[in-house]
Amino acid sequence: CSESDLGPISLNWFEELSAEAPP
Amino acid sequence: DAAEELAPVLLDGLREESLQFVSKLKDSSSCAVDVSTVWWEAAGSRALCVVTACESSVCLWQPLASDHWRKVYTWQLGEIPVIQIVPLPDTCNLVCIALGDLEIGEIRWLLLYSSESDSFKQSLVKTGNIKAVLGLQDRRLVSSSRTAHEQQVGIVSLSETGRSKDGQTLMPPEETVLAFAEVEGVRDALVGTTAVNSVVLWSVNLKTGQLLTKMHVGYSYPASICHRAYSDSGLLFVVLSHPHAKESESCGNPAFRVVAFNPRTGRSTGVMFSSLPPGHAGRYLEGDVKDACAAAVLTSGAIAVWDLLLGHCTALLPPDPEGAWALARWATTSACLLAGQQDGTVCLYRY
Repeated sequence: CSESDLGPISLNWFEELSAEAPP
Repeated sequence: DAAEELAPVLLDGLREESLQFVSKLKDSSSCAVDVSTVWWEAAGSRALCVVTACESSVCLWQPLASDHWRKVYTWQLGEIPVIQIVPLPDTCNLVCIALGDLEIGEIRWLLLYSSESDSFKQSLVKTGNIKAVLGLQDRRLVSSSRTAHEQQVGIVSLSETGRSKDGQTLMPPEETVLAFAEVEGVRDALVGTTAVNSVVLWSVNLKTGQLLTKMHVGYSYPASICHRAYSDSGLLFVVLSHPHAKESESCGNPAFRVVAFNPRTGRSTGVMFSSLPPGHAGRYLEGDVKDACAAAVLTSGAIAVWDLLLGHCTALLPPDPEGAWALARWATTSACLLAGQQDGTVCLYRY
């Protein structure tokens, strides 16, 4: 899997999505 | 003789793993509905026991010496048929079952009430039009259910004494959730697959579970069911089965697929296909995944086993002369496969 296929990858995706999601 | 009759057939060139017949459990009752394993402690000894379910009862089997088994207890259920056993990871002396007709109508705990008096009991956990249920770590259970107007997704916990504790509500997606999987490696992350082929991701660390994102699987493989999810290198890997997939020249007849999602962008790519063995007619009926091992009952009455990382079929149990296979389940580890026949017989294989 490469970033060109899937877009920018973040190791902290869960924390980032949790912070952005409505409570 | 039974071992010889049921010896698994290894496919050409795939001889690294195999299935070895261990034992046969035969209950007098009819049609096997489901089979599972549970840790059970009684009289100071703890053992991995087998649980078998038919429509009207659930039996607990305890291991004896020399690969023999003894039926310890039978729970008689009411008029509503048992549909499935719901395995609960890391629990002891507790079995969860789902009952209903065409779909799940209620969920019950079956448990040891008192080890001193050796008495057993059952208690009602939830009722409703339940579409999917999964046992989670820490004695919890997640389920999706529908009323006429809305879908409810929630988690219930069970105390040590067998009482249901306060629940947790998860934000539901618009479409019906048909399966769940905990995300290994990410505490408090849960995924579900929906009736319109999406993967939904929740965070369940707050009182109300946040819906973090919804990602589409693609139209090529409709009605995907998630079996396992894990996080690695910033990607979310989901193991899906495809009960309604059509055969294609490029992928053959896929039973399982590993798909990598980037949760930040929602983009995905297929990582590995696990297709039916070449030349094997039929389709995927139902199956189970544990670690990198997948097993499935095929419409031919055979059970196939795959290494999901290699995408290879590693063993094939042909239909038994006395009856087709109806169930394939892994024990708490992928080292043991439980294979059920329509007449209620369950065979154990070492993998």
